[in-house]
Amino acid sequence: LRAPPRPRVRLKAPTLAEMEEMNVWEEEGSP
Amino acid sequence: RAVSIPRREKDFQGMLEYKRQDELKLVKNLILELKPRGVAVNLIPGLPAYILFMCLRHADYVNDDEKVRTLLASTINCIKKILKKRGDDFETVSFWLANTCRFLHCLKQYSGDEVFMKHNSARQNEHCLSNFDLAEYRQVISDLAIQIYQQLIKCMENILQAMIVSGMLEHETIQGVSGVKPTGLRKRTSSIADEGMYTLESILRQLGAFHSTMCQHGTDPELIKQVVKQQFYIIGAVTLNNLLLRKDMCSWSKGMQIRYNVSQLEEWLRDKNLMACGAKETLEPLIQAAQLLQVKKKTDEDAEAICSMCHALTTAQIVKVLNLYTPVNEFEERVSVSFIRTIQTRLRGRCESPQLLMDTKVIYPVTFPFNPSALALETIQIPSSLNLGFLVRV
Repeated sequence: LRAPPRPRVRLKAPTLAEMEEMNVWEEEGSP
Repeated sequence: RAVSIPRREKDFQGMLEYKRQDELKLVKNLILELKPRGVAVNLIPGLPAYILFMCLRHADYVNDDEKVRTLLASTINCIKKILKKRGDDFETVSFWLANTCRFLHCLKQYSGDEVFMKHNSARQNEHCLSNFDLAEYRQVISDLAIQIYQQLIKCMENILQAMIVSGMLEHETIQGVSGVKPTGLRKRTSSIADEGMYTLESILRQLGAFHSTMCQHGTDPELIKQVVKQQFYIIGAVTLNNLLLRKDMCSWSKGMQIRYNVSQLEEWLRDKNLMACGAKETLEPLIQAAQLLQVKKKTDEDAEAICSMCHALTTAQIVKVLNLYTPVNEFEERVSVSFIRTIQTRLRGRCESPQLLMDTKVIYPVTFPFNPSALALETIQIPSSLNLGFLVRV
């Protein structure tokens, strides 16, 4: 018998605009 | 010396392991540096989307929420970046629209939500995300896909715009019908008429090129239908607007030519099995304007027939065509002022906008119907041409 799957953790997502502001890797010299 | 022993496909779990520090290299090589016209031609459709999703699955598998978050953010930002850089290139935009949609479908298909699992194989169900619910990210990816779609439409419009008037109105293919020019009208297009003029054939060729590019990129069939409907709307609206502004386009023979051109566009739809996508219906105002150029315009009965026939045209458009109508030979006459008044009186009760020209910038709302894939993630191999040797199949 398999154990019932654990509930997944909902990841909160930023909006597209917020994501742009975060500038995840747009620092100098990045691709 | 280590000897690598190839594993059997069934031993793979359809994931790709990567080091956190390789994330930039991953999106750079897979998104920024991938040329849709070069390497990507030989890839299985949607491969970049599957690769990114298989990386995401591994980050989910090791329960690293930060790795999941940054991979998604890097992917989204990198797709936006390539579209900023090469947003005027139809192939690039089409390629990333197809891949963004495929990525979105993967996020649904492997989400663990039963509603998206109906068509999955047992093995595919084993490949569902196990730790994180990415429903909110699906919304962000869907917003991104809408942006890319709008960019694709703009890109396509820029290419078609230059061809429409020439190919749909000016160029004449019907021999013997339009040989006679309306009396007293100069041929406005004489300077480009014979050299490098776009024809209906150019438009059909261009539509064919757009279509085959989208098919090659694995664009969802439902999405292709929406693109084609939008293309036809632009062709119809630009053609009608020019007809409404040019006296030399309002003759019986132009009506004939336009109807022939429309029939060729319909034939193209039939050939591509796209008759039911709503594209033909967007040409209705143009079709009615062409019919209006050809029907009799004299008696009260003619007026009644015109009013019931031209339901897709506004009163302003009908009156304009009648005013511009120019006889091509002695057997025809101008439309009388009293006939036009009769039409105006009959149409007075209509509830409509007073606008003469169609809005060529209207974009129909787009949807991305869920389209799961039968592809087994564990069978996917990464071609060395993608320079992703640092990814490990798990």
